[in-house]
Amino acid sequence: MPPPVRGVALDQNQARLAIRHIPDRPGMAARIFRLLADQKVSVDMIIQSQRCRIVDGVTTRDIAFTVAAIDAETARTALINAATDLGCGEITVDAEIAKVSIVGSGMVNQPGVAARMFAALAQNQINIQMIATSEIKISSVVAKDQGVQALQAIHAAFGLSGAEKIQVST
Amino acid sequence: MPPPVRGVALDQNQARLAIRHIPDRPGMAARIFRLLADQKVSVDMIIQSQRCRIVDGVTTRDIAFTVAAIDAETARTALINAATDLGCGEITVDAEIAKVSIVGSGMVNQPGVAARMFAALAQNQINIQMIATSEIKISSVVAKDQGVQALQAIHAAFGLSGAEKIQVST
Ligand SMILES: C[C@@H](O)[C@H](N)C(=O)O
Ligand SMILES: C[C@@H](O)[C@H](N)C(=O)O
Repeated sequence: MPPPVRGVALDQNQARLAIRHIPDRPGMAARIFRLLADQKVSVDMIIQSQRCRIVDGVTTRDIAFTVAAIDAETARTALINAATDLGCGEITVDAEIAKVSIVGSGMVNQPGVAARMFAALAQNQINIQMIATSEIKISSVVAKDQGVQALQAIHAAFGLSGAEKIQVST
Repeated sequence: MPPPVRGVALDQNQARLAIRHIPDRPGMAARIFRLLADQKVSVDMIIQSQRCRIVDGVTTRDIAFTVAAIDAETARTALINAATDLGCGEITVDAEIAKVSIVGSGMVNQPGVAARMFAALAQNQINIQMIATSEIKISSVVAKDQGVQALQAIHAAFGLSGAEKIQVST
């Protein structure tokens, strides 16, 4: 069995946007991401959780996503201009984030890989702000000033030697 | 440039759990996923959005995740037993879901790929309940009874011929 985790990556070059209270009906996500695509904004992580909230009698959900820090302002302006049209609430931006990820095949089938990553962050008092996963990657968003510490903690927790790829984009 | 999307996958074998009002401090995610790992529950998607809520003066966040449908009850019981210890709120389970995903390399750099997937769902009046992405995969959770329709709509939207892999696990 190859080790489940092949490497750790850190991206300190992202900003997170969140759109609150999007009416929860078909088509809303399509309009939002089409709007961003038309502005040539590449979106990295998109996270929409299952939680709904009723606002003025309408069921709504939040969508959060990360972009390259240089695109944050373009994305924010485009969304603010469309907020009334979309019928959604507040648009928030946070550039003080870092994304730290572990990559490897077969992680999902080995319960405990995610727990080990999260425990490495916990032992270093690093709070997890967002989580998104796929079969071969687990990403966490942490405070920007804890990015390097998060990378080192996870690297040590999985016993990765110098050989594994560490990607840091600053 | 290879087409950004190589294939579409549908998994109708999952259940979604959500844990509400988890105290937002380091270590909570580690405890939750260690608990599930100890029960040999493999977790597929994990989604924690940035949204915080203040409950009884404590900042909290929700975490949602999907598991194989056969593991849902084990996961729910383990979490309910630990809820007081963890200091979190309600645990909800929904087995009436399907996960539909597009896979391909270089999707993130092509801004309109996500918009196209979401538009295909919108045109078929399919509501998106959750979204999680990575560089090579965009997954959406939809109602279980719309899973096959979602797969077909996305397949058509990306002009995938019979040659591309469609993975359906039922
Ligand atoms: C909130 C948003 O995702 C909506 N449910 C949609 O399908 O577009
Ligand atoms: C909510 C949970 O993710 C918490 N922030 C932690 O770091 O564990």
